Amino acid sequence: SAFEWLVRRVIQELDHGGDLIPVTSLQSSTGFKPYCLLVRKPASSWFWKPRYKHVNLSIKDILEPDAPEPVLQHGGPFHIRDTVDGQLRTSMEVAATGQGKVAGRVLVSDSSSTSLNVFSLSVGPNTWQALLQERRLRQPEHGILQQLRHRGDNVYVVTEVLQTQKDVEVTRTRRREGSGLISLAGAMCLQGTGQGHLSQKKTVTIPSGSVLAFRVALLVIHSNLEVILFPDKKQKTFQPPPTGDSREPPTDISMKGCISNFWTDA
Amino acid sequence: VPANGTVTEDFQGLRTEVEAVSKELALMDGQLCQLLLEGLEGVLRDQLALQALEEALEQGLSSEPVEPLGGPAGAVLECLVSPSRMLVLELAVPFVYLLGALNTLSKVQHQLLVEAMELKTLSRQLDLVGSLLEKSAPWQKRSTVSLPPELLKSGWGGETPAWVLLEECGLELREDPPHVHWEPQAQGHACALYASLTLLSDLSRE
Repeated sequence: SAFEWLVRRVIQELDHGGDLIPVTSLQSSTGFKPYCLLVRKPASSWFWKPRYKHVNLSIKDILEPDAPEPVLQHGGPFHIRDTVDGQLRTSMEVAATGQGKVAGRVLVSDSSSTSLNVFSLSVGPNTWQALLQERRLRQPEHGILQQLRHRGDNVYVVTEVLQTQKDVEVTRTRRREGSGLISLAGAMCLQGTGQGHLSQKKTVTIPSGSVLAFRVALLVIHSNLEVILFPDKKQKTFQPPPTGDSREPPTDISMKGCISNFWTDA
Repeated sequence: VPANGTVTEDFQGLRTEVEAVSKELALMDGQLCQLLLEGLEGVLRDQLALQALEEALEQGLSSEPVEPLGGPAGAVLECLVSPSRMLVLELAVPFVYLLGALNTLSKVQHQLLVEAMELKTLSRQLDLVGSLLEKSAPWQKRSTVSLPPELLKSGWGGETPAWVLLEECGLELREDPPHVHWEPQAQGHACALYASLTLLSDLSRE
């Protein structure tokens, strides 16, 4: 889809480490804001990646609401220019413009060049520390969290997002002859180049503030709440009930933590 | 996963993985395959049904009784549960794999798969995608892959199903001469497309 194309292009330019997770549909984009909670659908194969699904819950919903709202750090905006030459996109340029400067969508040099601005929002390490020290887990536990605990699902929290700064119009054109082509708000201009015959055009407007990609951290909910930015494979959100113990798991989180520690020590 | 537990991240590894699942489907009764296929056509037309079916199967895999579902998802699910409403794992596990692959693909690709099922052209698309994956090794590097003309007899261009199926994976395509610009980011989608085409064509006994 045009949205996925845009996401791929942005990630290609801004994420060389490969740890940004692309949002796959515009419809689900709002569920990946900072602090939103996610579960990860395990991939059934070695060859495609696991998918993240939002659970309509933010970390603020599971913490006691008696502290100031945590702030987010802004990064960028990153200016991405997509130059289209005839039928083929030939280059993209990225430049970070001054922080806080609103550049918006600009038609750059000629009729076949377009651009967009994206910026990042992230939760700083110090914010996490303060948030988890000052605010305690809400009791009783939120119903959705109880369900996830019952299923043994790991829960992740969105720590950073890349989002659009202004509305972006993405137009997809297909030629009766020649290659398929997608461009940023450039289709009308391309018609003027006189190359090929356009037979189909689809345009989607991606609103400002749409999340294109995100990073996550693992939540660990034992005796207290922890946010693990670099989890290892053994770390789980919820402690599994001790083997051989058929009793119902305790609902009180601190009690569960004690029991877990007891079994670990033993 | 093959019996020796090792999978290499290349076309051979993918084929081994998919064949392991395919062997399970081959044991299914032909009539059951037909029922599953008909249900899947309905599920692929309805994204919510696809999600509901995947959720139900996940619930069943954690050894819980499975709640009945309505619509096409329900028709598929009923083929995979015992009278006590527990999943029959031999049937459900390959199906979970297939749903995982299908869920990696886009809505447009789902529509094209349904058309290919109806027109019995799954194996033709499979040959093309398989050829591309084999030639684009190593997948971690960008490359340009020429497509063999014998695999493009049913047409190649911006509006043909083969073109759109590959383009939706995030690949850039060219018409003349026919070739594909391989992008490492497209690997997951392309592999999921290969797995979907293989297992659907197995189910339809093409």
